[in-house]
Amino acid sequence: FPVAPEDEDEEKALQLVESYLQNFYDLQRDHKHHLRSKGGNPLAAKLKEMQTFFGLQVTGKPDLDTLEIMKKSRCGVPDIGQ
Amino acid sequence: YVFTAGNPKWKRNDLTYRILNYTPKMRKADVEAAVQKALSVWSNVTPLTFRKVEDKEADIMISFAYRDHHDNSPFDGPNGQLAHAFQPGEGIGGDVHLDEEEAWTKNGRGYNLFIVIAHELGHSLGLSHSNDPGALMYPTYSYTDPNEFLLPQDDIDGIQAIYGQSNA
Repeated sequence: FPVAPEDEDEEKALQLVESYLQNFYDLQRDHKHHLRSKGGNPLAAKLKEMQTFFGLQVTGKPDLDTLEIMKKSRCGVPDIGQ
Repeated sequence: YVFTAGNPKWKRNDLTYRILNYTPKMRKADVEAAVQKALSVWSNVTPLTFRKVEDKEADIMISFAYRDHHDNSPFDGPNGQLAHAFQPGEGIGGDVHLDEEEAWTKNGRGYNLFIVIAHELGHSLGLSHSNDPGALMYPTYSYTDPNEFLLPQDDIDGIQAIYGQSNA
């Protein structure tokens, strides 16, 4: 069956969030592995770091305000962990 | 303002720069003017001076590049990542890379080259990203008319904390 549009949007949003946090907040590319083996959610933790940096509401979730910032054009230098 | 981890800084105040190549989207003279104006943003408030060199290694090498340009940080095409720069140091240290696939301009359309280079030079001199939304070193792009641009106090405080105030 064709993917429902909402699922497609969600998939795109997740890809945006993951690549943004990998590029600028040092999210490890194998963070999913961490999810299964050690518990905790590295992606949510990094998302909180990003939301704190930009003065957004710290939810650990990719809410609309967070996605808006992630879509902005920007400098390629990471915000943390240089 | 935030210093780059490890507080790297140039050990000399008299730095050199070189423009390795030019975007075809702007006149060469306009690229040069944007670079000079961006450098003066920082030299106006510190003892730093910048001298242009034509054909040898400079402290700050400025170039336009496509996608993978062999520094482990590939560009991503139009929009998204506009440019990046490296902290003070030998070799690639201090260098500024600009994504050639961006719509570079000298005005408010596309991405203003002066604003982006001025930001990247902050990295070249040892500053990291500031979380002050009004700072030049804030990570996301926002346009200011170059003729009205004044370096924000957060950035002045940061760069003077590294190099001191201007001798002028």
